[in-house]
Amino acid sequence: YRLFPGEPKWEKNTLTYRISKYAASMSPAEVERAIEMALRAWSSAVPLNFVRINSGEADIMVSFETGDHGDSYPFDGPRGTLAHAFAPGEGLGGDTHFDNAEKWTLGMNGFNLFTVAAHEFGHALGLAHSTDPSALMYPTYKYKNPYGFRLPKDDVKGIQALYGPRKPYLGKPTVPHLPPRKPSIPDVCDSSSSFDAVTMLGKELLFFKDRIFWRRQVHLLSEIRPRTITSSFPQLMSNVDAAYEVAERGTAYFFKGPHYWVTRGFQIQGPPRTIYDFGFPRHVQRIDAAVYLKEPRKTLFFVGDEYYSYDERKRKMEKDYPKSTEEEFSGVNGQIDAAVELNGYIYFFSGPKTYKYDIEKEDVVSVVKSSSWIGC
Amino acid sequence: APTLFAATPRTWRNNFHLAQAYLDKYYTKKGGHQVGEMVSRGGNSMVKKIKELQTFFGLPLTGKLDQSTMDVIKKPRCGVPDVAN
Repeated sequence: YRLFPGEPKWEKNTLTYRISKYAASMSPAEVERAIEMALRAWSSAVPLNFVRINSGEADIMVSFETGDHGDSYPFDGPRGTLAHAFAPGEGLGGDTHFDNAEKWTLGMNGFNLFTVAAHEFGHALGLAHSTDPSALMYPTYKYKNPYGFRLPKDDVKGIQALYGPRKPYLGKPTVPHLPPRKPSIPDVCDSSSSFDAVTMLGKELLFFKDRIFWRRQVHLLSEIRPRTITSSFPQLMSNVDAAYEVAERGTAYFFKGPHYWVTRGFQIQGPPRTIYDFGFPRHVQRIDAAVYLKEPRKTLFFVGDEYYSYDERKRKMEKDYPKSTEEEFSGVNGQIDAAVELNGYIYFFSGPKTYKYDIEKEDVVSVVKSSSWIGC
Repeated sequence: APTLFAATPRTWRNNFHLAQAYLDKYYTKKGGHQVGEMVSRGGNSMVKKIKELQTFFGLPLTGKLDQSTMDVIKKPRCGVPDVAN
């Protein structure tokens, strides 16, 4: 990270901000939300608080400007320079300007306002550009998903060099110890890990974890009971790596290591087969996740940080794969543990988080706790 | 001066002007309210500024507007200079 020479910083810990001119390409509410989330990215790391005012002079004046807007740093139209901000100080200090000629968005179809605003507020708080490509304060644009965003380490070090760390809140004593939760679902609710595999099977959703699996109706959270895998799939035993169903065929596929089983409902059809039937290269020894997409009738297989696409109609692996998962599904962070398609969304399970990915918008639209799917 | 980069004349000219504007904006000291620049002694020839840019982005230090340098120059970015004073 780098600080501005002279290390200008704010000498107070509550800063006001005001959005004096809004973007042409987003609603005011969307702009306010993105700006608020961008400021919160910093206040989560240092003891600074941000208060929005709607009139008068704020410490951080935020505005969307076009071309020459009077601060001797004119904007240049679409692309190129996206925004700039001034180091802490009186008057222009801290002010943050966005080029109104850009297409600003909350998602990825344009420049993500949260991403750019979080970067610019780093300047407004006293950070210059970082040479660390993974840092938020790196000069060039790289989309960051606002949902589940965590300030990169380099930026935390930089901002805490100026303002120190945010102390954990030690206010009033913690709430009296709650009676231990009745162990509804033994250990998965508490664990931060994800599921091994998730698939539809007929009208039910199945979640696999170690030796256990859960069955539930898609729209009903009631009647979720854990049961052992061997009770329904004796051959699978435990630790299913991946699973998917081709509903129109009434067939499901369960993967463990280099083998897979075909089932019709809960009936296993014959002995295990090798995954190389699908056309995987020999160096692939196991699958992390699999999801069948109804529309193109293709199955995506996730292996490490890459994925393959298998054409179920032609029954062969598509060319030009594997591809980088992050590039195609950016916004979905971490390795994919399991995936399932429901009603036009792909749900990616990665560690304790589930990313709801809108296939049409090609964007993550929400992030929930994985364990909430089984009633935690 | 060594050729700044190998390219067709038209691309050469476009890239040169693009690069000149970029270096002027992000690697040159300006007057007015300092949004952030570093003071560099004795003025900067273009080659020297290109090397500053290549150092910042961890590119090979050629002093030329080679492909990887032009790729960086063409990326959308923040308007705050990389060398701040």
